[in-house]
Amino acid sequence: VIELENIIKDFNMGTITVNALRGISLTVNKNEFVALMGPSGSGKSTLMNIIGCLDTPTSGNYFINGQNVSNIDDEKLAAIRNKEIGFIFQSFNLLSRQTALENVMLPQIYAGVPKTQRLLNAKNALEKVGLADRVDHKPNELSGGQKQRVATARALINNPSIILADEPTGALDTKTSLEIMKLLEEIHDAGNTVVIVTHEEDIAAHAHRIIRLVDGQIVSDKPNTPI
Amino acid sequence: VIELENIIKDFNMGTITVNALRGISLTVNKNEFVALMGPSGSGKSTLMNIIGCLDTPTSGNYFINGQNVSNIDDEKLAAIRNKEIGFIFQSFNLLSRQTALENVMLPQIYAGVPKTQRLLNAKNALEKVGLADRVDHKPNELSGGQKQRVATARALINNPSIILADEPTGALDTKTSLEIMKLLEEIHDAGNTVVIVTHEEDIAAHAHRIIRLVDGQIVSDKPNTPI
Ligand SMILES: Nc1ncnc2c1ncn2[C@@H]1O[C@H](COP(=O)(O)OP(=O)(O)OP(=O)(O)O)[C@@H](O)[C@H]1O
Ligand SMILES: Nc1ncnc2c1ncn2[C@@H]1O[C@H](COP(=O)(O)OP(=O)(O)OP(=O)(O)O)[C@@H](O)[C@H]1O
Ligand SMILES: [Mg+2]
Ligand SMILES: [Mg+2]
Repeated sequence: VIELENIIKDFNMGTITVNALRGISLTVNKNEFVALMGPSGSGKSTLMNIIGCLDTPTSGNYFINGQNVSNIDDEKLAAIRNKEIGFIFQSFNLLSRQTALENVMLPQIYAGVPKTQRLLNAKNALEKVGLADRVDHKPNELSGGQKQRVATARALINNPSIILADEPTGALDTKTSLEIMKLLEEIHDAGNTVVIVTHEEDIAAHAHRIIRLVDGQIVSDKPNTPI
Repeated sequence: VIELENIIKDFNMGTITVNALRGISLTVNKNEFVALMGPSGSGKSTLMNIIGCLDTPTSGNYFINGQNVSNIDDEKLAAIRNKEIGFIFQSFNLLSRQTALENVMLPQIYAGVPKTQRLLNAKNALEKVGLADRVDHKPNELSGGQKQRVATARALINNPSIILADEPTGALDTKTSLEIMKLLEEIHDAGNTVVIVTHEEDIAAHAHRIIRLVDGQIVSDKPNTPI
C-alpha cells in the first residue's frame, strides 16, 4: 500500500544543501502497524510528509496503493491525500480562528458530507479523544495535549485507510497516551494501515514492526510482538 | 523565590467559565529543582504562565523574589520577566521569519548586549544544544526537536536565575533528552532555580521535588532523590 524506492530528499538552502533523506526504500503492506523511530533531525517528519503526499521527493519513486505519485500535479496529489490518508502533524496545524469542533469538521466539508451529519461525526470524534467538554474552545484556549487530541480526531474523522501519526502522544500524560494508542489499535484492527513516529519505546511497543532512521537512512527494520 | 498564595485562575468564555486553577498555594525556594506533573488539561501550563509573569491570576497573590506581582502593570511585569526568568514554552513560540540564531539573540537585544557579543553568545548557546550546524535555519526549516532546542537556547541565554521549562524534552529522543536534562542540571548546580513540567517519570526523576496537579489543584508534593 506504501512503496518507496530509493527516496532522496534534499533541502536546498542556497549556500548549502541539507540531505534530509539519503535513499529510503521501504514497503508497507495493508493492515500493518509500523513504528518509525530515530534521533531528532534524522528525517522522520520529512519521510512522513512524503508518504502523506504533502511533499515530493527530490528523486526516487513513491507508489501509494500501486499508483506512482512522485511526479503528479498538486491537484491529483491533494485528491489522493484527502481520500486515503489521515495525518496527525507533529505540530498539530490547527486553524487558530476555528473551534475544536470546526477544525475536526474540516475534512468532511472537503468530502462533501452534509452539515448535520458532520456536526454529529465531529462531536463523536472529539468524545472519543476525551474532549466532549472542549468542543467550542479555539486552539489558544486548549492545553498542549488537548490540541494534540483535536489534531488526532480531525485525522480520523473520514475513516482513512492509511493513518500517519507524527508523535501522536508527545504532549500527553501516560493515561491519555494509552487511550490514544488504544484508539489507533482499534483502527488498525479494523483493517487499516498505521504508521506512527515516536521517540518512546513504550509507545513503539504497540506496533508490529519497528523501523529506525539515522541521518536520513534506515538502519534497522524488525518485526515486533506488540504488547 | 516563588510564592503563590491561593491562586485562582478562571477563563471566562461567555456562557461558561473554565476553572483552570482552583486555589494553588506553593513555595519554591532558591536553588530548588522542581518537576510539575499531571494529566493533560490539569492546569500545568496555566500555572507556569502565572509563575513566569506571562499571565495574572483571577485572585490570590504571587510573590517573586519577595515582590508582589499579582497586580502590577504590564510594563513592570515585563521588566521582571526579562531580567529574572527564562521560559521554554510548550509550543516553542519562535519567530517564524527569523533564523535560529536571530531567535536566540532576541533576549539579549532587550538586555542591551552589544551585537558582536550577542552573536557569540547565541552561537555558543546553540552549540550547547547540538545545533551549531543549524544556526541559519528558520523554524520551518527545522525538525520538531530542533525547534524545541532553539527555544531552550533562547531561554537560557541571559543566564536567568529562574528557569521555567514546559515539557522541554517532549519532542526529543532519549539521547538528546538526556543532553538537555544535563544542561538543566548544570544550571541548577550553578545556584539557579529550575521548574520543569513533564509527563515522563524518567525526566521528573532528575528533579529534587515532584509536585502533582489534578484538575487545577495540587494533590501531592514530595521530595525526590534525583538520579
Ligand atoms: N525546509 C527545510 N529546509 C532545510 N532543512 C530542513 C527543512 N526541513 C527539515 N530540514 C532538516 O532536515 C532534517 C530532518 O528533519 P525532520 O523534521 O525530518 O527530522 P525529524 O526526524 O522529524 O526530527 P524530530 O524528531 O526532531 O522531529 C533536520 O536536520 C532539519 O534541520
Ligand atoms: N484561554 C483559555 N480559555 C479557556 N480555557 C482554557 C484556556 N487556556 C487553557 N484552558 C483550559 O484550562 C485547562 C488547563 O490548561 P493547561 O494548558 O494549563 O493544561 P496542561 O496541564 O498544561 O495540559 P497539557 O499537559 O495537555 O499541556 C484546560 O482544560 C484548558 O482547556
Ligand atoms: Mg519530526
Ligand atoms: Mg501544557
